[in-house]
Amino acid sequence: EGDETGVMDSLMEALQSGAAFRDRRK
Amino acid sequence: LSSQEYVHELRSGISEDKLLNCLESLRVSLTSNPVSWVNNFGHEGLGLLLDVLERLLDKKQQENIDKKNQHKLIQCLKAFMNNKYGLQRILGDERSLLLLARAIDPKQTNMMTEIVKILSAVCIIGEENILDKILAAMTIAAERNNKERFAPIVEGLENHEAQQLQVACMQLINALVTSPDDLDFRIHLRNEFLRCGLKKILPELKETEELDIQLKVFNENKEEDSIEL
Repeated sequence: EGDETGVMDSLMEALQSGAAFRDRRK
Repeated sequence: LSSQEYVHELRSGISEDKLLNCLESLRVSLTSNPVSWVNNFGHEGLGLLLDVLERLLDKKQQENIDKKNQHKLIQCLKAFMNNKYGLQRILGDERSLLLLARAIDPKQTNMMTEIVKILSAVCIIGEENILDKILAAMTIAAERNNKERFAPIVEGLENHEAQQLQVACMQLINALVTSPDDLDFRIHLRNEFLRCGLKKILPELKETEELDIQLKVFNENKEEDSIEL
């Protein structure tokens, strides 16, 4: 599982789509 | 080249075009090789990459080649941290965030776009007191140029000729402002951005379609916070 790449790419996609901000504190 | 050969090259003090070629080759290797390779390189390689970046940022007179090398270094760091191991290593080295913040330059729009996206991504992973570390890095970096800490971000947001940079800057604002659990701290950060120039430019930003999603996020969170208040 530690060998999984694309971590930053998926974080950046979540930011781009706005998904990263939905219910951030729930 | 093997990871150790890159370490040797970076340690040998190469510069200018030779450094640029080495970094581009390293970027490709960090992107395409397995995480174990990145892991091997990272033991000594991360520190060396940060050393080179710091040396370039400390140069009084920055030539064009220096800016290209800075940009390439940012791309190498992003490739390095594109897996759990590299991300943990970067977050473990306190210089990383400070050097990333110091490399922010609104005149270098492509590089700033990539840096701001990296900072936004790091901000939302939920690592303990990561928000404080990012804010501290931005404060120290801005003080070196006698600027307010958020001024470069608002300046990037104003650049209508660089829409990717505008979107990245709005993402970082949203990432920072939605991070605190404490309502007062969220309001404090939002107000700091508004005072720093965001209030003045918000009306015109609505014209830029690419910003719709991020402006919607910004307004929704502002609304939720005022209801909570």
